[in-house]
Amino acid sequence: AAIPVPKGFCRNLCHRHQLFINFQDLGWHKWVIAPKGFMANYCHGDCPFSMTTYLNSSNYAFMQAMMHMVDPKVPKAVCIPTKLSPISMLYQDNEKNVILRHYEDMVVDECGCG
Amino acid sequence: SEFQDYDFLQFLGLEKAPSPHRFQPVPRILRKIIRAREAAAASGASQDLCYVKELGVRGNQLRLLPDQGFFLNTQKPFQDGSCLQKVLHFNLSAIKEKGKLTMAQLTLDLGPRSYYHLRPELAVALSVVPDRGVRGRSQPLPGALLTQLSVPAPQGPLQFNLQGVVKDRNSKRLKNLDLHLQILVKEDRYSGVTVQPWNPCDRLIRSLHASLLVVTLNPKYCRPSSRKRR
Repeated sequence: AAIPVPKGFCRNLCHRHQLFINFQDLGWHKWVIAPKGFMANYCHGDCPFSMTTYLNSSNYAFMQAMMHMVDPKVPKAVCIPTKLSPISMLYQDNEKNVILRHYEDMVVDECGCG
Repeated sequence: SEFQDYDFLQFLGLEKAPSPHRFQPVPRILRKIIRAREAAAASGASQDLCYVKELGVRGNQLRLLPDQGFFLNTQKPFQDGSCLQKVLHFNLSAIKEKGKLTMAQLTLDLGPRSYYHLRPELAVALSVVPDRGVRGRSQPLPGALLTQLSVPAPQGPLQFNLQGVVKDRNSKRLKNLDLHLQILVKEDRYSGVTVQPWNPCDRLIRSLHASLLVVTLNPKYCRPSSRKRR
């Protein structure tokens, strides 16, 4: 039988949060032609021992979470990206060159305890 | 607080945030590529960002260099009946990215239907010149003819593959590329008379736009193509 989980417990657990990066907020719209921004997201949340047994976490996180229970001075496992993807950007440099280039690991697709 | 974007600019390969007065015209092909990539990213489709399928070449960075050359003899008509002669100059040292150059495509945009009422046939001759000369003072030294072609309905972009030209004989990338462009107005096929060359030429001089699109493949980000080993 599933163990009843207290309300709001899940919200604190490690998961992906939406974060839209709008280049206008950074003043980069003056030289970035496209895109105007992109959904980058971020990882945040708690990594208790129980999570490391089923969420896509590394064995390392499992061991660290276990050691944290034995000795609280050992920090808990942390919530990190486990799947990332690139974006392409079209921008203009100072020599009037228009450049299209892609950048790895710009978007967080999945999170886990690591 | 002032956003410290220094690190990200380094990441983009820029010393400081560009501050262009106005954006260069972005060719349709680049907009098409970026839109396709945004759509693929939004749909979560996997992408091979080391292959530019719209151009059919491998590469992970495209750079469009504007022409920084100058027109020759704009004051008086040319003896040889040229409509216009122009030095095209591209600063290849602006290509900072490492890696193999997989494409160098010159685009001559003749502008919209520049001759809708005159229709003259154009002859376009393109040469590589060793020395571009000085604007308004000296002519470029004659160079090797690259291509010569007839353009019956002169409108829109003409494209030329210059990949073999942007490297020296040791396959090292040149620092500059200087070309001599000559456009002549040929006999007007319909009326049998040579049209007065200055009418379409003024319009062509105003609307001509040249740019060089280069594609580079950085092995640090892109594994060599997984060609089947025999």
